[in-house]
Amino acid sequence: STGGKRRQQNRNRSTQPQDGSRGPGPADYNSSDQKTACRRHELYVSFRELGWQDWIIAPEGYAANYCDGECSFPLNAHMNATNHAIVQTLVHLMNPENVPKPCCAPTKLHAISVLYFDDNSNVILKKYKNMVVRACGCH
Amino acid sequence: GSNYSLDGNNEVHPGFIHRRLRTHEKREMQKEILSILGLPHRPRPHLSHGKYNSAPLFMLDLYNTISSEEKSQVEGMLDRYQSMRTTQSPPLATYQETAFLNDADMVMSFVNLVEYDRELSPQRRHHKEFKFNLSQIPEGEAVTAAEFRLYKECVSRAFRNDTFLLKVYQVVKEHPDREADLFLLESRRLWAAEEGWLEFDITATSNLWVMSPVHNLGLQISVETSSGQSISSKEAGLVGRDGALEKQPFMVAFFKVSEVHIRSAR
Repeated sequence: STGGKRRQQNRNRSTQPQDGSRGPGPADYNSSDQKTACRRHELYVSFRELGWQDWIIAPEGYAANYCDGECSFPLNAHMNATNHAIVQTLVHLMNPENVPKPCCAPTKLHAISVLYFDDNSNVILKKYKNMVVRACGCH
Repeated sequence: GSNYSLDGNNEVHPGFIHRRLRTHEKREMQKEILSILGLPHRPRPHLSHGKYNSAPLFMLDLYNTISSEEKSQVEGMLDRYQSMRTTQSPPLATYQETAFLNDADMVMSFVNLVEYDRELSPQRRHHKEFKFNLSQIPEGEAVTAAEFRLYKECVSRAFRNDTFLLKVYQVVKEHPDREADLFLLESRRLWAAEEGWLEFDITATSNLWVMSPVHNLGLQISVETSSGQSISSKEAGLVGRDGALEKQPFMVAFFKVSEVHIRSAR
């Protein structure tokens, strides 16, 4: 637990603009941290490369994307960290051997539509929910 | 697939294996993607009737409507309908289909399976049969709307100023020695000079066929002139199997998922 004075300082730190001499701003995290931080990566699933042009009419493929990276303290450097992820990080810091860090996972998923032939040459147009990762975050 | 970074500098993430897949890995990948798509195996369609006949074209039209909707949510449905009307001649999908589409989880078109047309019955009545295979609908899908679609061309001078009465029936029972028992679904008066797609609501019939495939004995149509003379559907300008591929009759059904699809554990 922390005293009221320190809590007040923290609150000020999070709400007031910071200059270069006080506390870590976004520029203070080195570039390797930024590279390993939880974020969305593009991944294109190509139906064409899977050799399915004869039965999938459209699309040729879709940008499925995926989430990867570390969810490490401070979480406000990451996109879309849940409140629980912050608690999870704190518990991980206290007991790193037994408690894992929060997961880097999708926070926004979108649907795609696929148009394809079935065995009887009938055509199916189907909406598939949660196929495309639009945003990632720490859970 | 391919992997590249968001900032476009082709930087490959260190944790990501970037290489060509081996044959067995590709097969595994195909299996996994098929699982995501909810398919037990890779479909092997017989595309002898032409890959782009009327049903696939109609479905592609619907797909493009959905895709443009996903790209631009701000565009109004009516605007899309108007643009569809101006860019295609004649239009396949109508405003009604677009409305059905918004409510549907799955749309499926069915090709006509009848190999021959019985143009003249023993009772000298012209009629044409249509059959569609609805036996392979995934479980948990309920029909919300279904249409039977026929293309009508402008007919020759003999009937130029005439009107026709087109009747669409559901075949209820077949008999070896006499005509089938029929249930009238719709009768519609058409101008001989009329041209374009005709849509008939067969939602109730389709529901019956999905729930009880043994009752799927198909549809019949018959055409009469204004004087009551039975004529063939061809004479009335209705395109059949010998007509243009993009004007072939077909049926389309709109489905809503009534059960949650759970992939089985492997």
